[in-house]
Amino acid sequence: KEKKTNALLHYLLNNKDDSN
Amino acid sequence: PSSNTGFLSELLQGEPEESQVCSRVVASLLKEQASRGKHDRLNTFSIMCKMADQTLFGLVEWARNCALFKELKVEDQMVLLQSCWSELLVLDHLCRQVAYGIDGSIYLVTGQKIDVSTVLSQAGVTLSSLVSRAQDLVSKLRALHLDRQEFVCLKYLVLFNPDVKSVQDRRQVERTQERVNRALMEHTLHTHPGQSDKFGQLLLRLPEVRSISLQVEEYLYQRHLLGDLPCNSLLTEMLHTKHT
Repeated sequence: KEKKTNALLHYLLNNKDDSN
Repeated sequence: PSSNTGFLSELLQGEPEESQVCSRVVASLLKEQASRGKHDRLNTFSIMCKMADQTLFGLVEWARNCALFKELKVEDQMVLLQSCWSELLVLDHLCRQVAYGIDGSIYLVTGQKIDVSTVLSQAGVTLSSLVSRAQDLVSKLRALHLDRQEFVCLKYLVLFNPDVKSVQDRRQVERTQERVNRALMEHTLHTHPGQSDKFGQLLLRLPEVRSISLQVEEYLYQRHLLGDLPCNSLLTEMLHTKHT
């Protein structure tokens, strides 16, 4: 089963999600 | 012990202050409510989900800032967090109760308190069972006199789990987990010599944390299927990863 990519988690771990 | 103390104090330095976490979640909730009209205010369950979502953001940030975690490739960081995010949320909740809560009441990340009896009178069967199981675990951790260093070690033991499928650098994860395990053991023996079985008792709580976290995920996923969860959140994304 292909795991869905965790776009937001990937983004957070690579960049800082400033929208918070 | 000195190397152990140094290691533990390093881990502790990565811990956010409770007041910081609280003010960040409160600010986000206030911003959210302010952006809504009078007739589409968030209901209680949605507010709790937003709290969990914001706490989750904080936990990802916490992991991301850990030097040991940074040594792993992003792919490994992702699979570890995807595997243990709900355990970290449960552990975070449990330790907040031990540190700030009082018997019979639940202390929220926003600093608000809710009577357990109020929750149980309004919650459905599944949520009531979750709350009761969590409260039982809080009582056990209080009886064990869980302290902040031990709480931090438990979080890292859960995060650095070498048994997570598709971890590439399993050896590195294992090494880190073993080091945290040693640090926890030495700390409990050093600070609680009278409680020789404290280390073992703390580790015995982890399967319970895991079991509760799986039930939390299942519960949230069912609520998600009913459309009860706020959309576009880290929480829903993490739920989806587990249930694809």
